[in-house]
Amino acid sequence: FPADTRQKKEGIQLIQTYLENYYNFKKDGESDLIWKNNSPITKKIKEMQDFLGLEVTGKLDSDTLDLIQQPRCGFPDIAGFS
Amino acid sequence: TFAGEPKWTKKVLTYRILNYTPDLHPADVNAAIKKAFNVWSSVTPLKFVKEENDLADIMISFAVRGHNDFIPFDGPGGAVAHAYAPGTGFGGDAHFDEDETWTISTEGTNLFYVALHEFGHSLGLFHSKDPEALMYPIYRKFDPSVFPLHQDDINGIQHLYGHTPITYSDQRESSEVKEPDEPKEPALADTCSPDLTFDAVTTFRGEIMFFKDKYFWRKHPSLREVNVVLISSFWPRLPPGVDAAYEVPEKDETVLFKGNEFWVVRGDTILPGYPQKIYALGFPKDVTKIDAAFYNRNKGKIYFFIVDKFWSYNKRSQSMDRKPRQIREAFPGINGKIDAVFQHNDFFYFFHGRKQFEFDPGKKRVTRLLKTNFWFPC
Repeated sequence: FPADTRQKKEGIQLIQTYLENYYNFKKDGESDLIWKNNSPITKKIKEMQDFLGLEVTGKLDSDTLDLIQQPRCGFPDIAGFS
Repeated sequence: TFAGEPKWTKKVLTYRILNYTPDLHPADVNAAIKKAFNVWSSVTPLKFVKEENDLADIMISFAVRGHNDFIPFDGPGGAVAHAYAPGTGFGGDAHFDEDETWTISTEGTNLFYVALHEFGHSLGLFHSKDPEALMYPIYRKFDPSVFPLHQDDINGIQHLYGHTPITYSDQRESSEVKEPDEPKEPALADTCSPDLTFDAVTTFRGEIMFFKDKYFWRKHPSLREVNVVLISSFWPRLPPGVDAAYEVPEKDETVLFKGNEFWVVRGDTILPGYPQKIYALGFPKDVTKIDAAFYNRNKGKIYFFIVDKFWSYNKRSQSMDRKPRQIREAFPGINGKIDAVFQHNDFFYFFHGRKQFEFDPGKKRVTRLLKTNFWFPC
């Protein structure tokens, strides 16, 4: 892939894993990764950005990409964990 | 807090370190873990006891990747540790990712700071949305000289367990210290004892005076030596066991309180007309003694602390508050009765039993938790 497409792909992988680990995101099929404004993953990104004090864009912007690569506590950020 | 607010019902909890990271000396791991528990003890009634062999409430271990629970670690970076809410089995346990480089400095992943966060979970705290709070999920570089708990963390843990109470032993200790009416001669306390407590502390002509029973220690903040002096050798008419003291530097006067009386001294001279009753200052009759006092030069106000409330006296308008206020409202993080307080540079130092809290009036929060003998060359 051209570099930026590959980076984008890596970013999508990162954010998906992060949301699965800490925001109870469950990807059921490829369609879940479509980035429409009200798609499941966009909603989850907004939820995560709100919790971590980021600008709530629903997009994988650089601040968001930077923060999800910081060391963190392994415990989820939202309930739904028992 | 977690859903359903799980918390421990007992106040003394046990912890056991099951294995050690090869990144640090075991003694450093023990110290970091103990220090983390001490911070939570400093703002709650909780006490923590290290268990060597048996099961403990909080089992602490280092592991990599899958480690027999539901959340495998992910190699270096990413998740560095996790812990479980209070409960049986895994409840309360804390797991640290051995794929991290554990340190006791601000480089790498600082064990004390991560453990402090994880034990917040072990005690029932969930993640905080406040980026300044310890319980915020992302680890950042931290300033080891600043008290690590933010007001948000303290509010959360005290919602679950209440404030630092005065335990009977503290009360007995402070009542012994405050009312040495028994004929026994209190021995001169050891200034380096971890159990050191004070009756009163004040600045005094550039020095700091630490009162205890019938003695006081004089210490210049920037010099090492400490002089111990019999109170009666300075002010023969003053009874032992000062309750509170404060200095008004611009008048070269120091005010000493005992019971419902007070004296004003200049150097080793008691000014004429003293003692007077504290009611002359504007206190109501139901106030029978002052626990601590200090003069805030910046505000021109004198603060008097009585149990968990305080009064302030405005020197300019010569007026006392009409009614007392809660200490913790004006001084967040300072809870319950205090033994002594004084101002040094731009900070207030509150003494409560064996603890000393450095308070930043600008930030309106506790910035350091110190030992009472912090000022002595121990």
